[in-house]
Parts: sequence; structure tokens; C-alpha cells
Amino acid sequence: KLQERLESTFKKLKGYGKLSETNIKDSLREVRIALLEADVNYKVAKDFLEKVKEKVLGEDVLSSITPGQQFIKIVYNELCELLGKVNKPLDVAGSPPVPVLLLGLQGSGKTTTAGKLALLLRKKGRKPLLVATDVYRPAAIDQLIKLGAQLNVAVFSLKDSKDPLAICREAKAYAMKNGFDTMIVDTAGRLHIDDGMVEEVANQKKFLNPRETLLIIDAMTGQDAVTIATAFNEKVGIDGIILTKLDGDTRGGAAISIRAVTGKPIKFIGVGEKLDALEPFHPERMASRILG
Amino acid sequence: VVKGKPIDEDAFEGIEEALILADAGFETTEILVASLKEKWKRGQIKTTEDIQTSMIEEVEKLLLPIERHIPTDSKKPFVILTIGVNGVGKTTTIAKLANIYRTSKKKVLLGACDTFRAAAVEQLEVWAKRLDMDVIKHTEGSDPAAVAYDATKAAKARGIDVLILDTAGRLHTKVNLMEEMKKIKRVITKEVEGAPHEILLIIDATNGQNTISQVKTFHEALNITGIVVTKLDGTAKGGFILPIAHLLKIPIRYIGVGEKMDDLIPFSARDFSRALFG
Ligand SMILES: Nc1nc2c(ncn2[C@@H]2O[C@H](COP(=O)(O)OP(=O)(O)OP(=O)(O)O)[C@@H](O)[C@H]2O)c(=O)[nH]1
Ligand SMILES: Nc1nc2c(ncn2[C@@H]2O[C@H](COP(=O)(O)OP(=O)(O)OP(=O)(O)O)[C@@H](O)[C@H]2O)c(=O)[nH]1
Ligand SMILES: [Mg+2]
Ligand SMILES: [Mg+2]
Repeated sequence: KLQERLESTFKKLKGYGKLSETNIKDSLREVRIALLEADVNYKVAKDFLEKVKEKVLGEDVLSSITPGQQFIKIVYNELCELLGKVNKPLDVAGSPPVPVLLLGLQGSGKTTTAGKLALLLRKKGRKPLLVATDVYRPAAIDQLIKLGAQLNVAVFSLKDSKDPLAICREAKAYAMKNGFDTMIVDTAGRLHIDDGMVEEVANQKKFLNPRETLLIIDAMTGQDAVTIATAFNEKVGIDGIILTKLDGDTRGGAAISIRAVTGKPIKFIGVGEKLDALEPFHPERMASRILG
Repeated sequence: VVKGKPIDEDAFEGIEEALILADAGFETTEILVASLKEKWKRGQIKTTEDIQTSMIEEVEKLLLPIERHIPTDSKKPFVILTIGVNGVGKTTTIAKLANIYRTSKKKVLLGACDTFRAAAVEQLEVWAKRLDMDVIKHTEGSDPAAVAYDATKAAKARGIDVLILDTAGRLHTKVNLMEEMKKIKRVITKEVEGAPHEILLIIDATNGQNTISQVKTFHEALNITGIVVTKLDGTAKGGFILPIAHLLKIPIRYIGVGEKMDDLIPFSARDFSRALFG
């Protein structure tokens, strides 16, 4: 474990008095390995460790009885800081119907998360409308309709439309006419490098003017998390992130990478396939998980 | 990596960065960079351009033993069981694979053993219609092993060449779901000796080091015979197949490069190693 490895590197430093740039190298290396194995991006890890180095050199870690533990505590606190100290809830303020737009790569968990958000809002006494705008994937609309039926939440779809923007327009009119206060808009999975598809969701966003545009990202995402998050944030603009499939054993370092490059809050985590498997994001738990 | 310059520490850091960013993982990267440094010390590589060339050669050598195609001519019906974690592209890959077999004039049957996820059967049915193929299915929520049993029985009765079974996405850490998969495998083996002939694990190029955990766990539980890496049309490089090649030696059959029926190409060690550093 990281803590044990750090204790042994610090054992070698007993009697050195204060920590210096040179003797801290091994300890920083151990943390770096842990971060990279946890899928934290190479460059993000580098910048993060620079910050840690400054903090550690500024504190008298070696005078502690357990310097390795002290060191980890500093790393842990820096991770928590980076992940966002305060949990930010879903913002659904504004005049109804308040739109929430979901986007992300193929298979990241958007449709399932749309269902989860609908359940969350329904439990809070709201009247959400699920909107199906994935006109590409076979049976995507059927999938959302089935989820809506399971939740007793209405789903708006236009079976024969191939125009996501038109679906948004009609959905809004439908929502206003029928007293829905929130619209959860599910979109097709798309690559951040597919200009046509990126433009499509940007146009949907432009029309909807969502209160929240949420990037749905798989917690198993590797080094590419930086490229993905940056692209979607720059080309479309996101307000928050939902990290899915955290019920597995992935360390979830992508969370760090995405926070570092977008500065946007991680609002929820997906922890299962069932529609109640959505939890608020807790930075401390994520930090422990990443450090292994 | 700047071409033609004499080698220094920065050049090695450059290759280390490239490998880590490609998701090759820390351990495998260390091994590859160490062997590169050895070559440099022995004077086998001199310039930074040599580094790139040497690395591509090394990776290609590592991957060549796992460049192996599915031997579908060996049995009839040749049964392929498709597995993997949630959302990696199992159902879509099955459609692409079925398309390849159809093109080579094989009689293909599909089995919809994902009885759990909303509209999973409908999704496979849309593909089957496009392929002009049949799907063996039960109602939602039924026992996936029962579908596997019926599909295998039907494949025998109809003189099918290739039977491809779709299963529900499952995280490898879910013990009950892994047990369910073992049961599906047993049911197939009882019906056709030696089947499933190919246990095909689908993995997603966008995933990071967790892929190794997936492969190890699925392999331990089911003895995987082949892998498909999907979504290589994105920006992720799928470098995790380097540790897979090194530690587990499981053949990579195909790579997925898009969402359409034709977007599946045979794995090539040569092309992959070039794309890794390209
Ligand atoms: N274990 C687990 N599975 C999840 C979670 N969220 C989604 N899934 C599963 O991941 C798979 C993909 O989910 P979808 O909701 O279809 O993903 P999507 O982003 O809509 O996919 P596309 O529309 O094709 O881009 C399904 O099998 C879901 O059940 C989660 O938090 N945990
Ligand atoms: N860009 C790209 N998308 C892909 C590729 N393979 C599959 N997809 C997409 O990934 C998403 C998920 O594909 P599925 O076939 O539903 O994945 P699955 O593993 O069967 O998902 P579950 O059954 O829910 O676990 C769909 O939107 C597919 O179109 C690929 O090679 N490239
Ligand atoms: Mg979807
Ligand atoms: Mg599927």
C-alpha cells in the first residue's frame, strides 16, 4: 500500500533534520506511481506533485513520529482541495420547464443517468420530463421509454424524427403545455473529435439554454479524460460532471484530471445499474479511493 | 520527440510520457523505457529518431504473438460468447462480427442473452433485421442461461455455422454476475461439446488501467480466448494491450473503429504499434 511504501522511504530520511528537494524525491515518486496507476493524467499528476512538493517542504514533516503518514495527509488534503471541497447539488432553479442537458462519449451511462436524475427529481416532488434525442443508436428511444415506464416518469419522443433540435423544440412546447417543471434531455453518445456531432449538441444547448449541462463520464476513463473533458468544455461548455460506474474497482483518477482541466464540479456519482444508484459526490471518499 | 538529435534524459522522458498517455501503464512503461536505455548504453541506438523506431519495433514484437484470428472453420456451430463490462460495445461489436461472417457466406444466428437491461433485446433485433438474421430471445427478466440454451439448441437444429451470444454488461467485481456468466458457459458446454469455442471479451479503448483488472478477472472466471478493443476511432490509444500481451498473452481479434456495421477491422500488431506513437 502507498502508506507503507511512504513509511519506508521516510525511514531512510531519519536524522536528516528537515526535508529538502533532494531527499523528498523518492516520496514524491511513490505518490506519482500511485496516481498514474489510478489513471490520473500524466501532466495533471506532474502539476499536482509540484503543489504537493511546495506544501511538504513548507511543513516540518520529518519531525513527526510518522512522517509517511504526515506526508500522505498533505497529499490527501491537496486531492480533496482539487476535487472541490463543497458538494454542489443539481441546479434546477429558474422558470419551468428547467432544462438539464446530458452529454458524453458512447456508452458512458447517459440514458441510465437520465433515468436516475428523473427519479431523484420525482422524489423531491418535482415533475420531470425525460426527452429522447438519440436518433442514431438502435432502440435508444425504446430504452428511455422503458426507463420512464419503470419510474412512472413521462418521456417525450418523436419516433420518426431524425432531428434532435426539432425534438427539443417540440419537447419544450409539450413540457410547457403539460406542466412539467424540469426537462432531462438525453443525447446520443458522441466523440469529442466528431465536429458534426459536437455541433449538434451545441445547437441543442443553444436552443434549450439549460440550467445544467452535464458531462457524463465513465469512472474507468484513462489518460484520455483530459482530452475529452477539455474538448467538450471548450466546444460546448459544461456546468458539471457525473462520474458513472464507480461501483466497480476502478480507482477513478479521471476525476482528478477532469477537475484539474475544467474546474467544473463533480455533482454525482453513478454506483450501479439500478435507477436509485446515484449518489452525491464526496471529495474525501474519492481522494482515499484514488490513493488506494 | 525531436528527430535526429543525440539522446539525452529528456528523450527518455518523452517516450515515457507517450507510453503513459497511451494508457500503457506505469509498470510496462518502465520495462520498455529500461530496455531502451540498455540499447542506448550498448550503442544500439544513437539518435532520438532511433528511439521512436526502436520503440515501434519493440511494441510490434510484443504484440505479434497475440495477433490471431478467430478459428471459426474448426467447429459447427462455432459458438461465440460475448462478454464485458457495461457500455464497452458488446452488442454493436456482435453486429459488426455477424456482418463479417455474413459477407463470407456463413449462416449466422444471434442469441439475445441480455435479459436485464432496458431495450437490450430490441437493440440486437434492430441489428439482426439490418443483417437479415434471426435472434433467439426470451422475455425481459428471464434467465439468460435459458436463452443461451435455446440459442445453442436452435443453432444445432438449423445447421448454423456461427452462433454469437450477447450478454448483459457486468462489472467484473460483481460476484453474483460473474457466477451467472459461469452458469451460461456451462449450459452452452452441456449442449455442444467444446462450446463456447470463443469467449470474446470486449474492452473499451477509452478505459485506463482498470482494463487490466477486467481482463484478469474475466479470464480467471471464464478462460477468455479472444479480445476486441472498441472505440479506437476516438483519441484514446488502448495502450493497455501492451501489459495484456506481456502478462496474459490473450489474442486480440479485432478493433472497433466506429458505430457502423463495417467498423470492425482485424487487429494488426504492425498498424497498432505505429498508431501508438503516431
Ligand atoms: N455498474 C454500473 N453500470 C452503469 C452505471 N451507469 C450506467 N451503467 C450501465 O452502463 C451501460 C451503458 O449505459 P447507457 O445508459 O446505455 O449509456 P449511454 O451513455 O446512454 O450509451 P450511448 O447512448 O450508447 O452513448 C448500461 O449497461 C448501463 O446499465 C453505473 O453507475 N454502474
Ligand atoms: N465510436 C465508437 N462507438 C462505439 C464503438 N463500438 C460501440 N460503440 C458505441 O458504444 C455505445 C455502446 O455500445 P453497445 O453495443 O450498446 O455496448 P454494450 O457493451 O452492449 O452495452 P451494455 O449492453 O449496456 O453493457 C453505442 O453508442 C455504440 O454505438 C466503436 O468502435 N466506436
Ligand atoms: Mg444512451
Ligand atoms: Mg449490450
